[in-house]
Amino acid sequence: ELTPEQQNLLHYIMDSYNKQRIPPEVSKKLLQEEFSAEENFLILTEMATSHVQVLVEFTKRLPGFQTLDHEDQIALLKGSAVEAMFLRSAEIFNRKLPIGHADLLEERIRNSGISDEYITPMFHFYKSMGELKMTQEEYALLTAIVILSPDRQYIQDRESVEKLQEPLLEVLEKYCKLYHTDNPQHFACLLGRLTELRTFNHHHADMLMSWRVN
Amino acid sequence: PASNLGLEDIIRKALMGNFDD
Repeated sequence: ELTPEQQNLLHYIMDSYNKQRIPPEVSKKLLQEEFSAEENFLILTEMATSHVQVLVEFTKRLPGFQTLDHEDQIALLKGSAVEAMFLRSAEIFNRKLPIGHADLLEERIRNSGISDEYITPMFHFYKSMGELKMTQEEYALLTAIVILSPDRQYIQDRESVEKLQEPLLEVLEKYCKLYHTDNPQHFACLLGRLTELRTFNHHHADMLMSWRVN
Repeated sequence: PASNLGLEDIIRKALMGNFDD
């Protein structure tokens, strides 16, 4: 079972996670009529920017984050933003959007000038995340774990970051054992996704470049 | 507009809490 401290930590993370909202004036643009590649590009860029702002707000509330060196805070966020966004998108595609919105978003992404070599693995990733039937708690904890990864580039004080990440890994491991009794490998599967996210992170710069060129 | 900023700028501004400035 989760200890009372671990339960508090989980509730606290969930409370912060649930405060994440892209402003309605940004998300409603998704439903506007224009569907040119340029319009799709602009909408996705604005959503991504908004997404980063929301992610920073979540990160600021992670226990201990604000005690880290300021430049380490930036290095953690820079290193993880893309991965956290892919995770959030996976959650959104699998359970968050009202009916019809997911199709619209997918259509805009597919018709925004990004080449299929990036699109195909991306939607494959979202689909495979859906198959894991992750709860919101798991998405929240995994996002926090991704952000507090001590092995990002330019981190000076890795030990302090590790100390913040460890309790979250312990809660996630216990949570998986408690709520996925049918699959003893569930926790390992979630950690496996972190490797996959790193690959997306590496490809992301190339993807942006091809998007701009197109 | 925010969409013209790079990732690091967005992060720095959001961390300082003055994104609207």
